[in-house]
Parts: sequence; C-alpha cells; structure tokens
Amino acid sequence: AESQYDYEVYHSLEEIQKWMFEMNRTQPDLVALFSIGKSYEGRPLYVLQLGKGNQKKAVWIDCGVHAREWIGPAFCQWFVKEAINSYQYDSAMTKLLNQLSFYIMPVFNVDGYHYSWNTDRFWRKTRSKIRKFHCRGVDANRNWKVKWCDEGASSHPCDDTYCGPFPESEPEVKAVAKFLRKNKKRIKAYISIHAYAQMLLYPYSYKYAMIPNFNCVESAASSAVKALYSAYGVRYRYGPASTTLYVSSGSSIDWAYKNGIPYAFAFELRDTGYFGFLLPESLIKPTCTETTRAVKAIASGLLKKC
Amino acid sequence: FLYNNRYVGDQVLRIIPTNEQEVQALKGILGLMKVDFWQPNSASLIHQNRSVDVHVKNHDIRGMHERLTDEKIQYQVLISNLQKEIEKQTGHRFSRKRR
Repeated sequence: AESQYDYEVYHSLEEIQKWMFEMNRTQPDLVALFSIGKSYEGRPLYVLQLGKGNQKKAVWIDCGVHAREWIGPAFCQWFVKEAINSYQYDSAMTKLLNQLSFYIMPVFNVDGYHYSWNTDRFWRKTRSKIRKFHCRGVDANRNWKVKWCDEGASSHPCDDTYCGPFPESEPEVKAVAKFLRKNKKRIKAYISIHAYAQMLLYPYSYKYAMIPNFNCVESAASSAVKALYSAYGVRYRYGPASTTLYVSSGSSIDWAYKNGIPYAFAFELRDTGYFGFLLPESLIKPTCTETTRAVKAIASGLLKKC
Repeated sequence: FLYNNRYVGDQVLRIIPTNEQEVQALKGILGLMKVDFWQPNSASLIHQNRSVDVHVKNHDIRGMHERLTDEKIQYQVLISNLQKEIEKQTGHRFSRKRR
C-alpha cells in the first residue's frame, strides 16, 4: 500500500503507475488521476491533479522527459508524497494546496523510461520509429513548436538531440502541449525536471535575448535557489538556459513561455557529474527535499504580486 | 547481471578542452568514435573550458585514452566501470528479487 511505498529508491514504470492509482484511491480529497493521451507505444500518459479542488491558478510539473534521468520521476513522486503528508501540518504547503492546483506528470516519456529499465539504461529519447531510418526516438525537449529544429538540435534521426520529423510529432509532446494550451489561462508556472548539472534555467533557450518579465522570473529563480541551498548547502547556478547551459531550440520552457505561461523553469537536478545519471538512491532524499523547497518557493511567489 | 552485463568495462570520461584547437581536436576524436554524450548532449555544443562527459564503450577505451593523450587534452575518469556502478545503484533490489 501507499504507506509502504519506498520513496528513496527508483521505481519501474509499472510500480509508478500502480502508485498513482493508489494515491488516487487513498487521497480522494487532494488527488485526482487522469490521462491526457497515449504514448507512441500506446501507454497512457497519466497526470495527477493535486490540491484542494479546482483552483483558478495552477502549476504544471513534468518529470522524465529524458528517459535516463531517473531522479526526475523520483522527485515527482516525492513532491506528491510531501504535499499530502504536510497538508494541514505545514502552513506554507497548506496554503499552496488550498489556493493552487498542481498538475504533476511523473513520467512524461513513458516508452523511453520503460526502455531504460529493461534494455538501455542510458536511453534519452522517445521510442518512435522514423520511416526509412533504423534509429529510433526523438528528443522530447527539441520537438516543441518554438524555433523548431534550429541551433542546438539535430535533424538526423540517430542523434540524441533529434528534433523529429515535424514539431509535436511525438504523441507525448502533442498531448502535453494540447493540455497546456487548453489550460493556459490557469497555468501560471511550467516546471520541467531534468538532470544533471545543478542548475535552474528559464527562457530563452533558443536565443540570447532577455524575456520581457525578466525581473520577476529572475527574482523567483533567485528565491528558489536560496530555498534549495537552505536544505543542505548545495549550490545551483541559475539563469537563462541559452547562456547558463547552452543554446537549444524546440524546448518545452520556451514553448510554455511563448504560449502565455509567465513562469517557465527547467531544473537540472544533482549532481554535477560525479555520478551523473547514476545518482545513487542514497541521494534521492536530499535531492528531492531541497528541490521541494525550491518548487514551494516558486509556487508561493505566484500568490504574490510581481 | 543487469542489462545482460552490456556495460561491463565501459567508462565515463570528463574531458576539458582548454582552447579552440583542443575543441576541434576533441570534436574530431568524438566524430570518429561512437560515444554517448552525457553533458552536453552533442558534439556541436562543446565549448572550451566547459567539461564534456562521455560514456565510452569498453572496446573504444584504449583508443580514446591514446588519442586524448596524443592531443594533450586533459581528462579524468569519472566512472571506471559503468556496469559496477549500475549494479550498485539499483542492483541490490534486483538481486533480492531474484533470491
């Protein structure tokens, strides 16, 4: 049952889906489970809605866009557990769950994640088949309809940063884009969880220009990394993705921002390369604890005026 | 073994090109060998003084070390045996399940 679920180990796709059903069954007041579509290989794309009823403002969090970044899905599960366990005990979290809805997608790239558990631990992309090519998969963070397939993306199907045959070619990307477009008036923050580099990134990725609401976003990022640091003293760099990490086109944060979501962030969680994608399970707890503080800081900022 | 032991002897190297010449030499080396880019995600994103983390298959390890040494490009071994690290990361549960 949910109470025995171990949040400090990595779980297979099947275990995570069972966990989502269990949360839906045992937490009817705070959790609602629904599917926004099917993946390329036909798996459901589940989203958990977390919060007290249908609030007017919402936050979207997706994890597992890149299959090998296992700490992402671990964080999404951890955040849901923390939110439920601290509701009515932690005033900040109670306020957030009473005034905001959180849409949490624990595994965005379900096909790739399943493949990384069963075949290739370092698989990154989706598992779509490109006609005429033996290579499979598209980089789900290069497939969004924003400056698609420009700098920092590849048009070759065998490359890890392959942008796909056309924008939103991936059913997973199309389903999330459709949901975000439909709810863009309510969704005030888009957060995508990746690894590794210990960074908090915001638009733009595809160009060096400054976003119009730079001061508000910069201030939110600054308070988020301070909150993160307060847990265990781990420093995260933060700034526009193009200058802080590298230029990349077709990314989800640029698409979310250009589609009207004023706060769009990508977290690159621990570490900076000592373990890389093989972050040990012993580091799940500190990594998720510090990141929860950062996400709470961002969400709290949405309830204030900037 | 997990993943049919396919990562035995594979290594993850951290390579830091310190000037444009080394960047070009590194792109040349990595263009010849099929490596898995961990950071950044592709050769086109390699910049001087920024670390490059690559997963190298065991049969390419020796050649990679030789080429980097020939080009005097500084590097370090982040993970010396990927299979062992994978077994450590989640293997304990798999072995318990198997038992």
